[in-house]
Amino acid sequence: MNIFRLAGDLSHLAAIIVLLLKIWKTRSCAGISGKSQILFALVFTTRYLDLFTNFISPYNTVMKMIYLGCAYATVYLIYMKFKATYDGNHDTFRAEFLVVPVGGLAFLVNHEFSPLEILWTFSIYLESVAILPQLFMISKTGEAETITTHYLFALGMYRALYLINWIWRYYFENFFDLIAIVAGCVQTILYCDFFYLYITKVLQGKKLSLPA
Amino acid sequence: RQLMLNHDEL
Repeated sequence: MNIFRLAGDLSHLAAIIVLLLKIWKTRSCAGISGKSQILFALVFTTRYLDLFTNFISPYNTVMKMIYLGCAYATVYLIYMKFKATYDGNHDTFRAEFLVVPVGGLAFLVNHEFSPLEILWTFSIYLESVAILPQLFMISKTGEAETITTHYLFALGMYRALYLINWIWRYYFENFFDLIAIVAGCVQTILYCDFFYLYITKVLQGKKLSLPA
Repeated sequence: RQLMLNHDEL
């Protein structure tokens, strides 16, 4: 474990908690893409199948359970408890256009052709594009609540910090996972546009609104 | 190589 990976995990945890609290406190999921949240729940489910069979550390197990629990709780709040506030008209990104190609790629490009490893690879590829429905929704509505932009910033920073973690592990642990690195680069690049808006607008106290 | 498949990251 290094400081960059820990910072990344804490940033990821913060994002997940901020989103869950936002929906719970405001009793509304307006502006939140339910499709992205379903994709994240799928990412954690396919990545953490070895939760009970492959013990890494108490930290690893606890964090995986928190991620899984929060992901499903968020999906539940969006599609059941606060369904009336779900903005389905703007959450129209065709998620199947992500899941199918990612599924095919996971079969073709992986470290080992075994069920667990293919599902892990699927989760890595899917995570890199899972935020697209959310970013697409914001571009359609033309704006985002400030709390939602903080959620997205923390979520985007988590994988950016992981990129630094992989550089660190390459030099100090001789660890190198090309699949995770390439997917992590794609994932972080998708946030660049948002990062620019977040830093130039939200951090200046303005509301994030896109030129519609 | 085994390290690689023993994914220790979240």
